[in-house]
Amino acid sequence: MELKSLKIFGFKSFPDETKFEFEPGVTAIVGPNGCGKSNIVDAIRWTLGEQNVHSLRAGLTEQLIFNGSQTRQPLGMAEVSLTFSNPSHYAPPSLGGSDKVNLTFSEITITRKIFRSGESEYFINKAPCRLKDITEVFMDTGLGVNAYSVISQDQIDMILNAKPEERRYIFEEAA
Amino acid sequence: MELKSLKIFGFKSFPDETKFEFEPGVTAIVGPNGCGKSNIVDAIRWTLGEQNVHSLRAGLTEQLIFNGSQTRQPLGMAEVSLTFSNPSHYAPPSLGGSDKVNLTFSEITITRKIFRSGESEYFINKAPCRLKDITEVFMDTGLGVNAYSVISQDQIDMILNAKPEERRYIFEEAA
Amino acid sequence: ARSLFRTTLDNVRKEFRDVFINLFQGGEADLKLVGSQDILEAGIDIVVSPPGKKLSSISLLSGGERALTSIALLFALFKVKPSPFCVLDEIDAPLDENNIERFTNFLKDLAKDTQFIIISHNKKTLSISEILYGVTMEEPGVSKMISVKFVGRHKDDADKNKTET
Amino acid sequence: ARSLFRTTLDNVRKEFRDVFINLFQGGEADLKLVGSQDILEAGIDIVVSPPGKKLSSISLLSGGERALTSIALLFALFKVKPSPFCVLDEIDAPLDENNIERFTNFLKDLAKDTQFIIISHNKKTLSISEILYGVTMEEPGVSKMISVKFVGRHKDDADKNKTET
Ligand SMILES: Nc1ncnc2c1ncn2[C@@H]1O[C@H](COP(=O)(O)OP(=O)(O)OP(=O)(O)O)[C@@H](O)[C@H]1O
Ligand SMILES: Nc1ncnc2c1ncn2[C@@H]1O[C@H](COP(=O)(O)OP(=O)(O)OP(=O)(O)O)[C@@H](O)[C@H]1O
Ligand SMILES: [Mg+2]
Ligand SMILES: [Mg+2]
Repeated sequence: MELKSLKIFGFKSFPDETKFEFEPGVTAIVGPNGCGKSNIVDAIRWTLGEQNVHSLRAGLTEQLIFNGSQTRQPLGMAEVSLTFSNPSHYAPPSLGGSDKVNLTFSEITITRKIFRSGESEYFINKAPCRLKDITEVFMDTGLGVNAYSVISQDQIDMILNAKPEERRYIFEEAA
Repeated sequence: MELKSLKIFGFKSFPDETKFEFEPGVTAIVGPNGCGKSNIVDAIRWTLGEQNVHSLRAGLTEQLIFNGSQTRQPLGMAEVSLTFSNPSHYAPPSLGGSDKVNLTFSEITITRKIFRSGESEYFINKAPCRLKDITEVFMDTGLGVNAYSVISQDQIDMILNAKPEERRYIFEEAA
Repeated sequence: ARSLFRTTLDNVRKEFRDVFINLFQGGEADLKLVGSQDILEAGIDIVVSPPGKKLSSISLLSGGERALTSIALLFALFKVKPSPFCVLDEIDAPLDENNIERFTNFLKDLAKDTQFIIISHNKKTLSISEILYGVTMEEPGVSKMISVKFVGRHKDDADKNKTET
Repeated sequence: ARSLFRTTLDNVRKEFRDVFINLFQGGEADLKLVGSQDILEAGIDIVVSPPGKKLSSISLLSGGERALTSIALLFALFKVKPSPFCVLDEIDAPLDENNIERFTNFLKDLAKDTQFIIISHNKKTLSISEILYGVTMEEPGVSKMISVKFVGRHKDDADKNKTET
């Protein structure tokens, strides 16, 4: 299973829909301080199912939606989509599973959406679903938000400064 | 009052006596990871009177003494000296104060020494004194270990992550 | 559960040692169980020494040495339980040029089986990428993707087609 | 005590605003008392927005923006209660090239009245120094000072005498 693309629309500093395509191997992102690189990382973590807004540097879920700038009005919603290739033609149970041949996809797109009201929506290949279904896709395909598929300087420091007992939690995830 | 030189002997990764001379303006230190640059900073903090070994990245005072390498034996003591110019001919009260003309120095050298036994020694211009006397010199001349005369990435993060009440302590030092 | 944890721990210990020695070009690295006799209750301590240096607490290590040690451990966990992709946000920031060289060589090897998305300001790190995105904020507060470069294996094709601007 | 704290706080607020605007080339910066009506009990909040961006919590700022904000505050405190010298250990690490340019210009100005000892891996930062020490560990575990360069105002003399190696 391979990451094909990421689409960010209204999330943090991305009021305009922006699409990143990925290749096998290494994709690099560069730019000046504050231009939005870590916001891209937050968008990926959030779509993978991150529920703790503090891990996304926010205090409230609402702060994930573009809140305006000198030249732009705030937006009312944020939407992020992650598309994966699906070589094994896995079909999420929530959409009927692999029995329904018309539902075996060559690509799987996970979409997460929030509104200022606080409402959340989730989609697999544009079909509405629950967060639970998305988590299931990631568990089945091994893509879940584990302790080390998204690594920032904070994770680097945390594993060194953690008490020995805290450190074992990270190990238990690997077990 | 100006910093003239720093002499490090037996402190952390400096088993050989090493002397750094300083100029007005900016002195820069460069070198690869782990070569000893932050150890120089620790040596300065320690000589200025830092009592919390955790601020020096150590767990015990003994860890400040060179503990050996592949090619060297551990040492039994660590000694650091900081020399300042003394244009106002300030004389520390502990050495008799400015009344004793023969004790007004053109330079003041603060020396701090520890032994594996845990014993500590302090000197002002080679005359033994107490830590209290060194603190007095720094208070009188405004050179003390305040919250922002030695700044590392840790201080940078701390002031941002501190609770508002914690942050005011740093302000109170400036008052 | 106990034997599963024991097996995982031993696998991670072995990988950690190999990755550490690769990134540091020598030295020693291990993980130790501490605090309890019961393997399911014990904590995990990191015990390392860079080449030629004596074993001591990891708090005494330099900023760069600590970062590289932590990277070695996270890569070891990754090798024991890989995921199809991995996102790295400026983790090379504390490393000097030599350590970045070894870090990027290791990444290139991992990248044969794993997709990496790397954020970095460092030219050497950026140079190992197949594709390079530039992000800016010309309009204040508004992020914009402004360039795509095919850096890696596409470079020859790109050069022929002059798609690189 | 109350009026002394009030005066100090107002001085730091003013300096913080000036330094921030200098380092960010614009924007807004202030310090707010929070949590208590009593000035001696209240905490201090940092409230900033980089130029063109909307005011929001400092946790949403980028790594580089947070570092520069903190540097602005520490320099403001330093200006209100200066000490004869200041040691900076790699505080420029999260900054991009443009921010390092502004940071070093500000340092050069402060350095007229204050002695700085700076540790850095960045060429621009190192270039503003009068004197540059190189430290290595040829013998593992043993720090050694290996070079001294007169970089700043001595440079012309050094060049004439060919003391620069
Ligand atoms: N909800 C939001 N609406 C608008 N802007 C936001 C929102 N959340 C965050 N931002 C802005 O995004 C910027 C931070 O972006 P990000 O952390 O991605 O920067 P970066 O490219 O990683 O920079 P650095 O190199 O310094 O780490 C901040 O200036 C912040 O104001
Ligand atoms: N008591 C001691 N005896 C011997 N070596 C020590 C002692 N204390 C610390 N060290 C060594 O000093 C080294 C760290 O030095 P330091 O933190 O000054 O590096 P640095 O030059 O700041 O590197 P970086 O660029 O990574 O920050 C470590 O390798 C550590 O083992
Ligand atoms: Mg960032
Ligand atoms: Mg250091």
